[in-house]
Amino acid sequence: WKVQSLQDLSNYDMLITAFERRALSKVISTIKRLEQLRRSGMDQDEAWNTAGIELVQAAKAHCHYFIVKNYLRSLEKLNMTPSLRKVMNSIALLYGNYGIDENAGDFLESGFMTGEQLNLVKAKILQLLSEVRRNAVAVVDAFDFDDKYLRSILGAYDGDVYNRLYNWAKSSPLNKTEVHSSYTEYLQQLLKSKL
Amino acid sequence: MSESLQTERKNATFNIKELTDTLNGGPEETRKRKQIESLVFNTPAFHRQDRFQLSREEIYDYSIKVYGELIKLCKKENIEIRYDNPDYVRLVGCIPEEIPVGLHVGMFSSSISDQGTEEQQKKWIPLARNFKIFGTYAQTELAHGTFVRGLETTATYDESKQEFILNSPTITSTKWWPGFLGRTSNHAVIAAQLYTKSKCYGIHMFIVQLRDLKDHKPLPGVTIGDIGDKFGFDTVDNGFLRLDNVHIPRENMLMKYAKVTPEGKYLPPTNAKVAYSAMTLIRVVLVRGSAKALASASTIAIRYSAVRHQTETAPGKEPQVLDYVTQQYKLFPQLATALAFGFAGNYMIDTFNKIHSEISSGQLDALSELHGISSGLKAYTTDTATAGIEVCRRACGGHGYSNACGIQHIYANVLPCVTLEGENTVMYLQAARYLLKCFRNPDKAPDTMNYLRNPQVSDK
Repeated sequence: WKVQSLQDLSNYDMLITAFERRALSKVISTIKRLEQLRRSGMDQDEAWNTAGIELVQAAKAHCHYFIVKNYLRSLEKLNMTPSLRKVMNSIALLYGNYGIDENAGDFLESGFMTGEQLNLVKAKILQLLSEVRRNAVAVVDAFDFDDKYLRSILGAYDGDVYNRLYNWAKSSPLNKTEVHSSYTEYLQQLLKSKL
Repeated sequence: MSESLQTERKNATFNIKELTDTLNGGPEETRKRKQIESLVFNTPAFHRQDRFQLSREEIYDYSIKVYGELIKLCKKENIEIRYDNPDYVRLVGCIPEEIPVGLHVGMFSSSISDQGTEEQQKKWIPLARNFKIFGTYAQTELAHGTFVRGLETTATYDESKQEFILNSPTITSTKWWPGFLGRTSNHAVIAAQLYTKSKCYGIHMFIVQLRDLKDHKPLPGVTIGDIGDKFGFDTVDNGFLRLDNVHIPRENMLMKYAKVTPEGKYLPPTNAKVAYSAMTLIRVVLVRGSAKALASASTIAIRYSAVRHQTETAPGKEPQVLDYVTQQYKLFPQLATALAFGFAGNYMIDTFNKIHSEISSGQLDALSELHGISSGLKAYTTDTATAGIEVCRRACGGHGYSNACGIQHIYANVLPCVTLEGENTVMYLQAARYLLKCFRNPDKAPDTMNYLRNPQVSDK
């Protein structure tokens, strides 16, 4: 991997290559494992079952690669103002770098990435978190979910969380009466009983 | 308006409307979406203040009411209820409940459209489209899920009467889980092992009437009901169904591809996978649904993290939770993932439409590609979104445990997607099988797997 600086980790091609190599490595090692199992005398089904974990990991690595590539390439094609592109770029880079950090074992295992490069990825993530921070609320606003769709007191557009939480509590069916019927039915009897 | 949120919005460095338009596919698309949304948001029947305080039965009852209101609204506004009608997709997309129309249109009707002959479509589609019948799709059985070939329900052809006789031969063959089967639907497309002339030809699809159209009572030989409480999907009457010598005419077998002649001769399809095309559509839809669910949860958690202040870091200074790097590390990757999945969803819909039209015109080569790609992406996006939504819920701290948070409902309705329309591990294995097939035949690999065509790979 040619990454040598934080700046390199902003390069879409570098990120896509990383995920591509990871997927390829997973596919090749899975095939080798299957062949090894067959050579050891297992039939096709037995070998497939024994290599099941690797097969699932290979499929996941492929899907992850596809999503990263499709995301970055789709962004490149979109027509956006520079200010929006800057924000979207930071988020997309975060997706790519975070994916490498989360699956660092895979990238290191094949010898594709070094420990130093992984440290750069971690530093890049911190940089990107700080870049995304300023616009995070505005980005989720842009999803444009109506409050009636979200049905969330914590996530309402106006942020009037605490008044709504208090009203929500008051509307609980348990608060319909000052004294709940369970008191007379059970608690009162317990209080009166000689235990 | 919360001061914290006001400040956040004031400090933004880009135009929010521009991003909304970009995500929607342009200003005109945003305008259309808002116009359609206003129809739903201005109809009180779609919103109950006490929604989260209703019993399961009341919630089901409410969903059926919403179903009726939706159909009336579509008729009034001349919105045709079809999955390829963007206005309809926009409309159902802003109803935050699962309602029967999804399965009726997406699985029941589309199975008939995709796998029925012209005559079958002519007979059934108008009935379905005008809601003269309510249908669902019954494939999964009590002891059989993703392994479709293992289903036990039988459809045995009786050439003397030109009828199929459907049976649930064992308790394990009981149809189990199909949405809106228990109380709502009066018809279903049913997956069953086809027998003719004492020979089994594997799984085929049959249209079966389950309930009387006059009084909604189960027909003779049909035992049917709701499977009981679940983790979420409270609006949905996931059902069980047992069939005891239920007779249906030969014409009720979906025969666009495989056929049984009146004499009982079996004519096989060109591609065995055509039978599962309805399920492929749902897998494609689930990719986009995962993106939307994660975007919703991220919206809630990020807004709340901006409102909530926590811990005095300096005298008189209690920062917003969103200023803590640990919170950012939880939430911003979820936001990024939601956007990434949104683009993947768009890709999948475009690919599905392209391949689906090829399949409809008889070109079945691309079907394996669609199965291979949709199975993996369905699994990956639903797995990741489910985990991400839980991260968002926890990021809301203690209040994230209250139903007032709103993420619980999103989580509970996304969670089944990791097992429905194909359990995810099985889906990954299907994707792996296709991946390995493409590796061995790189020339036939689709563009999504073109890295397998890398000359370095061939050398290795």
